[in-house]
Amino acid sequence: MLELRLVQGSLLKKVLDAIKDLVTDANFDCSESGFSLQAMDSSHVALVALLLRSDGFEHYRCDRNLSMGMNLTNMSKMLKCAGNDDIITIKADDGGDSVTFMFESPSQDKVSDFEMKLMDIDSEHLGIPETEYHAIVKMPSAEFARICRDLSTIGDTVVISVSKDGVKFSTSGDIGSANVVCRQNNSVDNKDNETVIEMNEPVSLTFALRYLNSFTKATTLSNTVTLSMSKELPVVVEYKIAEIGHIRFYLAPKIED
Amino acid sequence: GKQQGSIMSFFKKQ
Repeated sequence: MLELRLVQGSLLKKVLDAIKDLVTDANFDCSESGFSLQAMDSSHVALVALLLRSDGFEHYRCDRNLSMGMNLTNMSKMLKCAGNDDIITIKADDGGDSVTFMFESPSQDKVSDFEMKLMDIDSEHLGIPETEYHAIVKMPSAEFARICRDLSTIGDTVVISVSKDGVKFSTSGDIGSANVVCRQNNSVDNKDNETVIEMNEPVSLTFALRYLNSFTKATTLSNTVTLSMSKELPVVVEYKIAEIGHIRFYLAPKIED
Repeated sequence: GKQQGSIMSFFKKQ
């Protein structure tokens, strides 16, 4: 028996919006520690890892570990039927073939339940090694989204370079080229507006912009984003989910033959 | 030119 009550139901709606275009089907894993998902996009270039910790739920009951295969397009259709202020409860029976999403309006005067069929998904769970990153950049998520969107009108790939001067995003295409440099700044008024660069050594990596643009659909989840990079390793693009967890996107770099 | 690698070449199956 599984019963997870999330008061801020809009978070789950936003999570689905953030990943449904990248991943079609995925297993949601439920354990004592939380509600999680790990899935790759269909071309196996990117991986998304979601964690909603159990202590972030108002009520969290998970009698035994459960993996529920869901079509994210269908799940998103159902969650779209929840109001933004609704409390969402996810319910499932052990060994059942469906999951129920219950939506309660804040004043409790409207209660809906939507039952969705589960599916069997053969997914490979990948082990993500602990890594010391050469550079970690924390910046406003809207700024990162703006840069990815702007540069994708010029080129298909972006070179992200971190040096002591700042973080540089560069692209080029048929019509020309573009560079955007963000320097470290300290905002006294608002930590969310800060760009903070922690660098052990300079790093420069090339990525396909269309994946980064897809990741920025998570911008509504957090005011800041963190980019963690090491030479010739996937970048981690992380959005914290207020008080409850995170969504991390891993993207394989483009590497010289 | 640069080639797109697979994420599976970095993270191993569990």
